[in-house]
Amino acid sequence: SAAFPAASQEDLEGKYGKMAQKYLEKFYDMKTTGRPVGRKTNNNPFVKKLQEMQAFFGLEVTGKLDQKTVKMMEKPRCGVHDIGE
Amino acid sequence: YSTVDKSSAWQKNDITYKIVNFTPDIPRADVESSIKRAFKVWSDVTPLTFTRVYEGDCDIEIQFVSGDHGDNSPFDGPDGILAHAFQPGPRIGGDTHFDDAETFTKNSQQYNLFLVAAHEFGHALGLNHATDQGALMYPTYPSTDPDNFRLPQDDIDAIQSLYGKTSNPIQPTGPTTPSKCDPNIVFNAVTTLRGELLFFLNRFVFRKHPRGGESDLLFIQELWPTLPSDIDSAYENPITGEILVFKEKKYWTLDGFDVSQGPRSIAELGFPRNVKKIDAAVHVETLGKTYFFVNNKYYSYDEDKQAMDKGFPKFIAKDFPGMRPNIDAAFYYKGLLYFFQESVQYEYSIESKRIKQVLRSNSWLGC
Repeated sequence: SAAFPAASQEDLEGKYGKMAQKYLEKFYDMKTTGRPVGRKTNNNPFVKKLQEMQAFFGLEVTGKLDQKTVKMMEKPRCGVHDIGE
Repeated sequence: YSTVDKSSAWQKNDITYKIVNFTPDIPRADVESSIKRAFKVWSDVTPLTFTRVYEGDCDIEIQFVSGDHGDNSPFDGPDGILAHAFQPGPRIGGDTHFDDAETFTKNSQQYNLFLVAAHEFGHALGLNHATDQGALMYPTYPSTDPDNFRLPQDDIDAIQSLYGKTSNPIQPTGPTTPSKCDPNIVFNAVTTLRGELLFFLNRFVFRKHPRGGESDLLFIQELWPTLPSDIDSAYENPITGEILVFKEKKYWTLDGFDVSQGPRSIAELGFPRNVKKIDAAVHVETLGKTYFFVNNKYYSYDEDKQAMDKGFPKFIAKDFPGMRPNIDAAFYYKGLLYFFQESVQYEYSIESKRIKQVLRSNSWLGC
C-alpha cells in the first residue's frame, strides 16, 4: 500500500521541520532570523505561512505539518515563489 | 490564475530567445525541439511570436546551470527545484534557467524538458503560479503525458489576459480540471484498489478511502507514468490483487502502483474483433466472475478458468433489470454493484436484481 505509516505530530516536525522552514522561506517569503522557529503557536510566522501554503495547494488548512503537507513539499517543482516577494 | 500587472508584461508581441548552452542528457536537436514546442504552447493561443537568435541581445536567455549560478537563487541538486525563470523585463528579465543536476528527457520519464520549459516560459511571459491543480502554471512538476499535452484553459485565460487572443477565427480551448462536487461530473472508470476507491476522469484520478477523509486529485501518470489518459474502464481482481485498466482495444495490468504488464490486446481475454472499447468492468467477488459492459450487452469472464463464459454477450436490460445501455463505470463493494451513468450512480443488488438506491455519481467523494 502507498498509505503513509502513522506518525505523530512531534515525529513529523522533528523530521521535516527544518525542510518545511526552508520551503516556506523560499516559496512563501517567510522572514526568519535563520534560526529554527520556536513553539508553533497561532502567531508564529511558521504557522501562518504553513496555512498560506496549505490554502494555496488546496490542502486542509491546519497550520500543522501533516503527512499531506510534507508530501506536497517533497514534490519536484519550479523554483519561483508561490506568493510573496 | 495570477499574473504580473499588464504594465509589467512584455510591451511587444515579437519575443526573441537564445539557447546559451545545452544539457548533456538529450541530443541538442531534442533540446531545440523541446524549447521550440514549449514556446509554441503560448504562441498558439496569443498573438505572440518567438524567434530564436544565436548571438547578441535577446529577451529570453535560456541556460542549463547548477548550484549557485550568480542570480541569488541557487539550485539544489537532483530533484527539488527543477528550473526557474524571471518575469518580463530588461537584462535578466525573462531569462530561464534549468537545473543541470536534473535528468531531462524527451519522453514521459521525469523530467520532460518540454513540460518544464513550457511552465518556465509562462513565468518569462508574466504568469505567476496558479492554484488550479491541472494548470501548467501549478508549481509542481506536471505528471502528464507530454505527447498529448494541451494547454489547460486556466493557462489560456491567464496568458490572454496579458497579451490578448490569437487572431485565428476559431479560438483554442483547453482542458479544465475536474471539481469533485461538480453535479455534472461523469467518470470514465471506477475501481477499488486495496481498500481505496479510484475514480478516473480524463487526465486525473480521484483517490478516496470509502470510510472517510478527503479525496486526493492526482494525475493518472503521477501514479502510473506509462498509463494513458482517458481510460475506458478498470476493475480489481482481489484474488490476484491486480487491477486491469482498459482503453479502446488495449489493457494494462497494475500491481499496486506498478504497471506490471501491458499494453495487451483485449482479444487475449476472448473479446471478439468488433468490440472497440469496454464501457465498464467489474469483478463480482462472490461469483468469481468479471462482467464487461459494452454498449447494450455484457460479457462474463470466469477468473478461475481465465476464459469468457459461453453464451455471452447478453443484454444488460435482461439480466440487470432497471439498467439502461451504455454504462460509464462500475465497481463492486460490500456485496453490491455500483453502476455509473452520466452524473448518476445506481446501487444495485445482484441477488434481488433491483436498483436499491439512486445516488449522485460523486457521492463517494463526500459531495
